[in-house]
Amino acid sequence: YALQGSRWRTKNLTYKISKYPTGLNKQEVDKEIANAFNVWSGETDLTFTRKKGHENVHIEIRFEVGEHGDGDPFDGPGGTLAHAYFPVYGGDAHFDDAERWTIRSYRGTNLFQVAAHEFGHSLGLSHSDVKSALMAPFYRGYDPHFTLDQDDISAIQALYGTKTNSRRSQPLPPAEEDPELCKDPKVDTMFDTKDGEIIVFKGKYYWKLTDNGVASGYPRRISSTWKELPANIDAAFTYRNGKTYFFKGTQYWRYINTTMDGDYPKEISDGFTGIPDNIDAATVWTGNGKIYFYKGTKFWRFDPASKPPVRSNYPKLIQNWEGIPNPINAAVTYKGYTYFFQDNAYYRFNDRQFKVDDANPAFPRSTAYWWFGCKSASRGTLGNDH
Amino acid sequence: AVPTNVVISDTTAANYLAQYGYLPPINPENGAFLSEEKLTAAIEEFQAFAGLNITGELNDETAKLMATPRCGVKDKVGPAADGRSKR
Repeated sequence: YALQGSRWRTKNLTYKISKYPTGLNKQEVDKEIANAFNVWSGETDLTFTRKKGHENVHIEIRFEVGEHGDGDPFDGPGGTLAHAYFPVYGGDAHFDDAERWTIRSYRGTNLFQVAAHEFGHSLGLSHSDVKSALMAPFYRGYDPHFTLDQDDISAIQALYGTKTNSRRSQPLPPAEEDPELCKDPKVDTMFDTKDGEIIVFKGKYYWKLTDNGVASGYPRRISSTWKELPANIDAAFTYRNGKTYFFKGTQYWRYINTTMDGDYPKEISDGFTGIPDNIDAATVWTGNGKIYFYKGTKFWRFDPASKPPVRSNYPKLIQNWEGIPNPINAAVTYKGYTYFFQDNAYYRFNDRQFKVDDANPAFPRSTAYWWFGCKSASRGTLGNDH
Repeated sequence: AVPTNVVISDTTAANYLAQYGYLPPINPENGAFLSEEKLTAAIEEFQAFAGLNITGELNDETAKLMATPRCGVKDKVGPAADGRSKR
């Protein structure tokens, strides 16, 4: 990231929209502009208060066409979308009203994303050369799962410090439903961190779960937290050495928390001899603390302390795990149980009886309802009508 | 959408690079005297910042990126090229 060199002395800033875009509903614009400021107040103690009329404010926002009084004329559709002043020059933000500003649409130019970028300048941030950063200069199209890159967070916190008046001092907002997970609860993988948090990977995004659903502030980009980890991960687990292993295709990565632990990726055949490539799921089974890999109809047991780590009588058939279907998408340990996930359903395994647990409602249950807090999903057993 | 095959002249490129801080502001009178070396160096700096192959040439990917919608604030901001001064 790059800092221009000036910042506001106060963290409580005011703004007003003196001139609105011609093609959007004013209330909608007010909301999107507030959301754009929230991007920065979410990571610092900055607050942004909207003023109206002729009140003096820190940041004045205007939608203008062509020459608009600052010697930097806009250039019509495309090209320059907007510009902003750094704090030392006043902090104002101007948007080219010749653009087709849109909200939550793949068409036109997304108002929220461009505004959040411009307000970065109004706060003292220059352009970043990290392509995935909000403060990169080029417009990248509408991103329904927009999240700040770590680069942006480091930049704004270098100027205004971390967030201390955080939610921790107030009750956490209720666990939230995530529209994407509620609509399609099939995931790439789930794993528990060494702190016992449950993380869900799907595509290029990840969610942290709470006991009741999805933690607020998610999804985030996998790459913004686990640098150099690709999207569409096959499987992951955290071993009792506190290290988390991620698997994709023929390769695997090892991290301690979110820091890569050595030179990765490596080949699965090197680090997990006897385990195949392109696995479906992996977990440390709560029944014996060994590592289990699942692929198609088969499973392998990997014991780092054994020679060889995978006995010759593996693979065996997943149907040995009575009641567990195959193939599975994910497996995770949570509060002493091992859970298996297939499509929109999940199963809790009873380690002593070595079969799917008896429970009411019986398994399979809806992953969306019980793991992602989707109240609209079925609470009962999936696959039959009661 | 990122425009497809984009042809961009040296002059247009020079104006772009000046607008975003890679070249000193071009004075219409003496704009024509921009040396080849300066232009090449500015293109290299832009390519480095944008994560493109650093060739110093106005190749296709560079031209395409120059045609991509973007923020009007300079990329090179510092005491010299001080971004934007409110008039």
